[in-house]
Amino acid sequence: GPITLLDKTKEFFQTCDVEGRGFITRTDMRRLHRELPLSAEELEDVFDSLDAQRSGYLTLEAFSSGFSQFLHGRRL
Amino acid sequence: DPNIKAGAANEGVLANFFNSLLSKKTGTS
Repeated sequence: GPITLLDKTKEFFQTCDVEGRGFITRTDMRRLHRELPLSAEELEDVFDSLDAQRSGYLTLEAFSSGFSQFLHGRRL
Repeated sequence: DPNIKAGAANEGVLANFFNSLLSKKTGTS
């Protein structure tokens, strides 16, 4: 069937939430340097950008907010 | 204003991140 934006967002979130806890920590994000062409430092910057509230963890909501901002920026 | 500069840098790093996720997942259906 058709892949929705929500499906894609959840898929990406799960890629980051390796342990399936429902949130992403800074450590989870750093670990992604093995899978993505970004350094651990760059991934920490990503985490800080998405964690606008400085809560120390990212929920699906915060993650999807960042993703939609990115898509919006690309379209413009 | 350093905050504005930081915001621009963050956009770049987020774009890099999401582009990487998008290309990683391309063609897996």
